[in-house]
Amino acid sequence: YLYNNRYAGDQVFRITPNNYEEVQVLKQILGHMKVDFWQPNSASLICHNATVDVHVKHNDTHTLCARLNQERIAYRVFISNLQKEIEKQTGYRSSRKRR
Amino acid sequence: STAQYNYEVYHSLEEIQSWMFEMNRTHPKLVDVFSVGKSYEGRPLHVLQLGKRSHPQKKAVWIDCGVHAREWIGPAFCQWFVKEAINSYQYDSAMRRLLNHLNFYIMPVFNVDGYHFSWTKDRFWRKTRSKNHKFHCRGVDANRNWKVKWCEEGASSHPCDDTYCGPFPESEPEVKAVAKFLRKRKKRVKAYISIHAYAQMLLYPYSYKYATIPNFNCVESAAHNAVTALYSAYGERYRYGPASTTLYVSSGSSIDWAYRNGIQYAFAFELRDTGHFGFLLPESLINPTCTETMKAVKAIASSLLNKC
Repeated sequence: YLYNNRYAGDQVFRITPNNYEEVQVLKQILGHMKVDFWQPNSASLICHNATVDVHVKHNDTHTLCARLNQERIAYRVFISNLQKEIEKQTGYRSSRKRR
Repeated sequence: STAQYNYEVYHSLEEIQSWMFEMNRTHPKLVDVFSVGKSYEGRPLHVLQLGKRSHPQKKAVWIDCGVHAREWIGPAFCQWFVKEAINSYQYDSAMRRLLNHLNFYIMPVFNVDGYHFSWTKDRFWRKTRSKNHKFHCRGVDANRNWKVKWCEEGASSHPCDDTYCGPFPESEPEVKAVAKFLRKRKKRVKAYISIHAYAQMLLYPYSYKYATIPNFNCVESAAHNAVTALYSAYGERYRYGPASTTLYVSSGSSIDWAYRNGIQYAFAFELRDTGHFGFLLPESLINPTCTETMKAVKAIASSLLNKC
């Protein structure tokens, strides 16, 4: 596996805070989790009606789902298994195939 | 050989570096290769000079790719641009005019350490790989490290953050080397283009404030022509405008630095997509993404040869 399969089960969430309150709650939730911001680049840049894409580790996905559901913040999972996407993107190809 | 080089796959740093020397070896009249310095981990920062060798004071366009390590479509585009420019020089009069009147400085991988790390250890690494002896976290955001409104709004002063501005402006050897190169040539370099991903946007100054640049009409027109050209390829829509309003406020960015240093046309592309694959854009989309972006970059370069 690429990267020693370290991304197995990790997911990327797309979260859309609709108003100022949801922005504040979302900053608070994500501020206490170890997530990797894809867009924007940090929690401080989150603003309403702008999508937030975050890479969430596999053992945090349920926690984040529960918190977002509890707060009724709209979200969807746009990459459900990051390791699979990584394998698909480059996969194991011989250098000959690269030429 | 370069004829068999596959431009529709992602290449490792080593492959890209050997490709650069091969392009110079096989196209000596149009391609030159040199280094502007060394990275934090000691890797050479190679740049290609693309253009017909004529008088030394030719206008120039600078294009860098791979400022952020995980944005792999950037280096893929820089290689695609060089290949297309050379292949079309003979039969495309527009490209021939560009290469006869302009030099293109192409830096396929700006953040060489980060890019290598994203291939070997962490696919989603973003920053450089410099070490701050007071903190366990590594790396500076190379697009927050330029000496313009450094480490103000939209950048972080915490070494563990992804938008860390660094201990001081140009602390990153990669940023310092490119800034030094451009500073020396700022009379000749007429456009600065930085390739990022993902959001499908074309951004120009200012990033650090909500304000209109003095040559707004010319830059806005060039941006409009560029995204219109891009759209003509596959119908992909790109938003364009000042980075502060189109994306968000950030300080210490390379386009603001370039603009402040007299480069009248400074753009940052955010290439595909808008959040389906994100940084993991499949190799099957390299061709269309690079083909459309090529049209946009040619439109910007052409606008330099026309008076505005």
